[in-house]
Amino acid sequence: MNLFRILGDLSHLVSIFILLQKMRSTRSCAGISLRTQILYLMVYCTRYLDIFWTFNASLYNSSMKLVFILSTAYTIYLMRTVYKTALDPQIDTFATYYLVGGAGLLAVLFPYKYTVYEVLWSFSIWLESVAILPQLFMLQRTGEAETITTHYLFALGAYRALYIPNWLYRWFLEGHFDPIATVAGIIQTLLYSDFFYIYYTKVLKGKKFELP
Amino acid sequence: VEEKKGHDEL
Repeated sequence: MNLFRILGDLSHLVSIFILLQKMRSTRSCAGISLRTQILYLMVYCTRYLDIFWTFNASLYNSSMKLVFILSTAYTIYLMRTVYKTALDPQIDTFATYYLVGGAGLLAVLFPYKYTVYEVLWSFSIWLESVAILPQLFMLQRTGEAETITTHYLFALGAYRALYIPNWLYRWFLEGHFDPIATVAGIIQTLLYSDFFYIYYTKVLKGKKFELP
Repeated sequence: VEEKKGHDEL
């Protein structure tokens, strides 16, 4: 455990609370992609399957896993019930089947081992790297976002970005290297680069998030 | 050679 990883995980946790707070304060899920949320639920359910048998890993890991699964399921539940009037299937249209199919293909081609758990783990890593695309696509179509939504996206993107120095740290200091997670994590962070740039140049300077 | 431990990150 190192500082980068802790900060990354906290950023991940904070992002979920910002999203719930956004829905509560605006009484709406406008601007949030249901498709991205469903992809994240798939990511957590396939990666964190091991909560049922690895009680010994750490209480920290197990509790975080449970929180991620339950809070994302709760977010989806809220979006499909309480806040469903703000859902806009006309805007949230990214072809998610390609993302699931691509992640599935990579998982079957390059798992660390051919076991159900390892293939699903690899699938979850690749799927996570692109799960934000429906959300970013939606943002591009609307051309603007509420400030609280941009904070959510920043915290979510910062989580994987902070894992990169964590992986470097572990590689140099612990001799631990996980090529699948590292390559996918770098791709994931690159997908956020435009967003990070606009967040930095506009939102952090008090302006509204608008695409040029 | 030490066997690779399971996935220990989130």
